[in-house]
Amino acid sequence: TTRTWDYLGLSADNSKNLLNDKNMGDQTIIGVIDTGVWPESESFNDNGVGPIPSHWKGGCEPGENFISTNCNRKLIGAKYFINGFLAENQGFNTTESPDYISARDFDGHGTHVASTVGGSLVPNVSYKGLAKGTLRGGAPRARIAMYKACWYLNELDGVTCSFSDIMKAIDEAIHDGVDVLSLSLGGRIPLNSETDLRDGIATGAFHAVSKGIVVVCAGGNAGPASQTVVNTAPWIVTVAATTLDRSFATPIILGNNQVILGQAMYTGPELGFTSLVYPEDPGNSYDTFSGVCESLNLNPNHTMAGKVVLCFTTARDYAVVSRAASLVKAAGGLGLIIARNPGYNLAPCSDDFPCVAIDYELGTDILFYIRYTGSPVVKIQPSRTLVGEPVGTKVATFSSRGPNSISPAILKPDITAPGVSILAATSPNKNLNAGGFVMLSGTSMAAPVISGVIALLKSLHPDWSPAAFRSAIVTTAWRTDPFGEQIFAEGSSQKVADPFDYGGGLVNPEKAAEPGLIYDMGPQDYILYLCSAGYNESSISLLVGKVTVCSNPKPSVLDINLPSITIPNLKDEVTLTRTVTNVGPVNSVYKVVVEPPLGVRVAVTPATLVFNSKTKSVSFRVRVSTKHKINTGYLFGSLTWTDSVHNVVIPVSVRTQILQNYYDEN
Amino acid sequence: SAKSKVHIVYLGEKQHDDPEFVTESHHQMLSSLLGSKDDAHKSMVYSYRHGFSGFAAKLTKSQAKKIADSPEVIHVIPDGYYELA
Repeated sequence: TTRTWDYLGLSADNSKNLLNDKNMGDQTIIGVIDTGVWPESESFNDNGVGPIPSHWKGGCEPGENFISTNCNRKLIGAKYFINGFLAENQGFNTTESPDYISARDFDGHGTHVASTVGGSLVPNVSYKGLAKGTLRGGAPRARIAMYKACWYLNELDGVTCSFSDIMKAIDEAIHDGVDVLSLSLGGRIPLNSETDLRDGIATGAFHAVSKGIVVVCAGGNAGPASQTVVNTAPWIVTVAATTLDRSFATPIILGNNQVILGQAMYTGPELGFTSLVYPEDPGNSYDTFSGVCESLNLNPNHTMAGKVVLCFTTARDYAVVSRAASLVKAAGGLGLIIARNPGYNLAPCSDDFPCVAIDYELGTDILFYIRYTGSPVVKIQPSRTLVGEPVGTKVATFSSRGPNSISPAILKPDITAPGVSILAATSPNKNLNAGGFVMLSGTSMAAPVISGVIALLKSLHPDWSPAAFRSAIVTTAWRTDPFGEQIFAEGSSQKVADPFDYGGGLVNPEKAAEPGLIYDMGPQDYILYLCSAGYNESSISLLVGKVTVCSNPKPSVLDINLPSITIPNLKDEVTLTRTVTNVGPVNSVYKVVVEPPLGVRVAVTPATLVFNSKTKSVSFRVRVSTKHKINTGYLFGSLTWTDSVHNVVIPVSVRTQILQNYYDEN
Repeated sequence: SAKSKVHIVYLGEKQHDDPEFVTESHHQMLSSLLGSKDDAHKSMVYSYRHGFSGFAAKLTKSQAKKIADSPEVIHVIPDGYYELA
């Protein structure tokens, strides 16, 4: 977070921005359901934070290494939920577990999320000199309530969160009076329906949203494959992850003086010119050789001892880098250069071992240098932080992609925010932490950015519905980076990002503060959605707590008042409706501007919307027809209402399906 | 098959504003299923009573099936897991 907020235009130095206008989110309470919190972190100091908001009804629950005075005016709530986990894992030994049976965070993930969403200002934070700056949350004076429902398990060397504990955490958060609920958790595809308790987050979130609480969830880390996004219920704000305009350039200097800038978090001393090897059979050996990063252990140690090793991998996960570095180090090697496709999950190798990532093209350059040079050598310099231009913004490879596999007409993810190499507070138990701060990547890191922005917006618009906040951030989002350059999306080849990568785009907090128009929704709209999705009336009635009768014929899912239009199966022509509510100047006139998807006709009536003191909301119809004669993929456009001050943009995504319900693999 | 596992019994929107009353209704429902207040108390893991109504309890498969057939129950599912993102 030492770069996130400046990048998004919420610099603390600018006295006139949303951040400072709304006293940094003071009086807003953000609930976080996660692995707990490290309360002593500087991120949770309450300097300059006012009294606890009067609507707070929660508390600070004591437990192992956690006393009620660990809370303060910043961290106002801390509770833990382990009964479900314990009841199902009776062999779990709470005394032997390294995790704390309290809201105290062992893993560090929850602390990272909490400090990103609403941490106080902490100047001069860095990871061993990298990413230096002032660390802070999106709403630095908002209050944080931690609900710990995720537990570290030795056997997994990871964290697990049971549905029953999460549902209790949501239940308590609703009671305690949180304004925003941030969940950096998720399941996996196939998704469960929204009325099926197997999606406990969707069920709990429904009740939270019905009570005016904005629920923000991570969209998942199963990208770049399509249809992998999770937490897709239309009442949830689902978040994708991008990079920042920041990288950790690491000079690799070859013996022929060619300089290649790789990526690493190498903070050790410069490695002077050292022999460079790509492990391969020299043609006269009975030994086995492998230049594949995962198989470096097949190489005789003497091949790598005292050298920098080049290897290639098709894997994108950091574990491969870490394992390969360990193998090289164990063989007496001095450094590692990994050629791979970008995975956007850079991390330092342990013990400051130099390990640098490059792409296949640069990897092949180095390979040819090795093959065609008598004594190849290389120098590796420490990583440097590169900020701003020319570093472009990318949707991270890992960020889960739409379309939504339950209801493709409901665009997911909704929005994107930085979630790659984010430096924030953590537990001192966390591997690779530096002074209680660590760099992490994931949609887990992007979701609290959106929660923090919504906390600021909530201070400005306390009466808005959760859907209004979603609309405001989606319709005003950047579809370029903040400098006007295109956002790319990593996949099997890099492409220009589209709504299935980033929803409305990259969150633009300043613009979201005054969106002009909003696509509002309330519980009745969610009922319409449930009816349109075919859920039976008795389930819907019990979910919403009142007798519900769906109209006959059923409402169309295309008419759900989302700030997006997604038509997954257009055959001839379809007409849909949206309603916009004026939240700008009372007397306003908006005109429509349509950028239709290629080969698709989009007609909007009326083409002008007039608002005054009597007319706050106006509906319009959108007629969409296709010129295509074949089943196409999704094509993208946009629909904008503009009064020349506000541009209220929604993404339009259309797939022509002449043959319906057809799986194409010809 | 007689092994108890945590199940979530979801009842939808709460029908009463007093959380104590909501929890009491959960205990009653569980008591009628299990035959005693004591067994209900031992089985109960959580009562969801503020934002919505439901409970988590240790139930056998057959008990879970039986309670799922109650008209006021929307869903009964065995507990599951989420992961961090």
